Amino acid sequence: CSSASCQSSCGGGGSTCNLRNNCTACEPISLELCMNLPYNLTSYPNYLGHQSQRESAVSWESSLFPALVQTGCYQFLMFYACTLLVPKCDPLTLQRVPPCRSLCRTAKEKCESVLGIVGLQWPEDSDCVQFPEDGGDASCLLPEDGVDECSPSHFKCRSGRCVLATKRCDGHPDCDDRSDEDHCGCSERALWECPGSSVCIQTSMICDGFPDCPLLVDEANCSVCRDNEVSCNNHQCVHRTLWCDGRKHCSDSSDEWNCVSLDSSGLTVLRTASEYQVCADEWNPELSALTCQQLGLGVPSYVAMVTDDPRSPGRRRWLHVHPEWSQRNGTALQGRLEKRSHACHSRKKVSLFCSRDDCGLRPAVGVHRHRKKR
Amino acid sequence: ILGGRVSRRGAWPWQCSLQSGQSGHVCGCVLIARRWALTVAHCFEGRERADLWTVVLGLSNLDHPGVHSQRRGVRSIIVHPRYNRAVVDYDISVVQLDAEVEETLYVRPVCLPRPSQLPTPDSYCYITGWGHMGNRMPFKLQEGAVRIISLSQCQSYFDMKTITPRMLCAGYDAGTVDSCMGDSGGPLVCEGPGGFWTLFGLTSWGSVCFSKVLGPGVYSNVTHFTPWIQQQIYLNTYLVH
Repeated sequence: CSSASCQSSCGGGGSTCNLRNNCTACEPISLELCMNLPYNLTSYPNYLGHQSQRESAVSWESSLFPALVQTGCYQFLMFYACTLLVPKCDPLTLQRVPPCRSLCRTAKEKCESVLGIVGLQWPEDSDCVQFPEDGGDASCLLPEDGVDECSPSHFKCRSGRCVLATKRCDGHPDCDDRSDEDHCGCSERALWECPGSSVCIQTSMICDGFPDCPLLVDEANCSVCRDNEVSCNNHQCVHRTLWCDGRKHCSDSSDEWNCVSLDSSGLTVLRTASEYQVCADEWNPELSALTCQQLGLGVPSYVAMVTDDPRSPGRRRWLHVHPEWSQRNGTALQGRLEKRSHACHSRKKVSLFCSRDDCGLRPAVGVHRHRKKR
Repeated sequence: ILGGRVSRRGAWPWQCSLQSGQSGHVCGCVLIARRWALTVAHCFEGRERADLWTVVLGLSNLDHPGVHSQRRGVRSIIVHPRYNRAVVDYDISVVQLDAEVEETLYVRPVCLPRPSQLPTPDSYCYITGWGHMGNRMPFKLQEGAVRIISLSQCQSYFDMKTITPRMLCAGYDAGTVDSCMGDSGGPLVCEGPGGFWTLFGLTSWGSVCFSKVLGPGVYSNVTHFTPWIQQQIYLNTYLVH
């Protein structure tokens, strides 16, 4: 049969199936737009020529009517639209129950002109003559008390107006009383609320490697790595010994991020995810320049070999300049150092300060500035 | 640049022109290191391949590049992974040149802001570019002074858009000085102590600027992206293999 709503008697593909009017049966309403009607069975084809609820769901009328409802042109417009989209099906007679002609006429009189303003036509399939007069022999539908003016796809303003649910908490007031922007928590906007704060983020941002919540909670507990592994920024797990070895192992290369740091206590390099000092033996100016450049801090402005204070807390770990450091071109500093032992012959560590190389200067402007005698 | 003026040769040595094939100048860009420039992500829409692009520096007159200009190919384009074209958020790209530039009087990098360094609201900074109002493109590099506007005040100009922390606003209520098409990707720079200029914004979007201009321009907030920028340079310099 042409529509999926045929009875099993038609299921066999018998000749009666070719006659559409034999394929009558009621089916539950599944079109979200019309899930709050005073009836819950429908049958197809409907009064707009759609053959199934699936076709109705993607029809232009199913986006036209909800938008038109926002204008408030007629209180029962949504009810009328649903009697066309998903006509009532009488479970006894298996017949469709149409809207009354007066309902059709009222909706058209009140709302057709609004469509005209935006250059749209009233749906031509819905000619009111086809519907019975109310009070006549044929039963027809009129809105009863309590019929909801808004559909489940709408948000009902405090004032009673209906606006599309997508406009709820979208940051722009659409209700005449702005009530669509009241009490806008994260869930109203289909967002995820950061624990401990009112910050809302898209669910796709959770565990995506970019911290969005205060306290970075959206990137916490995103991976379960073994004891001898470390979690990459994208929550992959990489063996601890590969961390900051100068070669990428995480697919986002985060195992080689922030391996080198400078602070008042000097140069610190991460290796196997632990902090090391750099032994000053064999250190040289090229490595100082590489360090500042790698950190994007410009050029070395001060380099010192500082005697390590044995009283300072924490266990001493030393990295040494790799004998082949100069052959490792294109490698970051951490790839040019090596673990040799926990001793450093001179017991001196590298301390380094960088200064932004001469960026942001405009020497040519000075050129024009020299004084010209008048 | 609306309401701007012709800039002197060498006044903005970090300004570059991002050019593609027959189109010639498409967007502005900013030199931040000998081999690295910044621009905005939306300039590459539909033209993501690096070999389609050329970067020209040391330009004053688009039509007559002159002896001070330097032309480089593009080795790679790194668009921010979170770039959102619908709302023009995370609108930034790092551009790796195919060879280092030679630093001269007319070609020099600008400073990147330090972490959390922001321009002072209501302070005056400069925007530059070869943008236009939909009519004739100026050949000479234009410059204009704009005032930094707070995000909350900026949001009031754009009720249909969200101004995010990745954005920076500058300009005037009446839009008297503003950036326009073709300026995208160009710099918003502010002068700091000692005459050092720092890059705080990249021209990104705004209200229509070819008719009556209303409201300020919106720039990508470079401070927000400095760690990401440094990371991309580091990864593409030291971890290529």
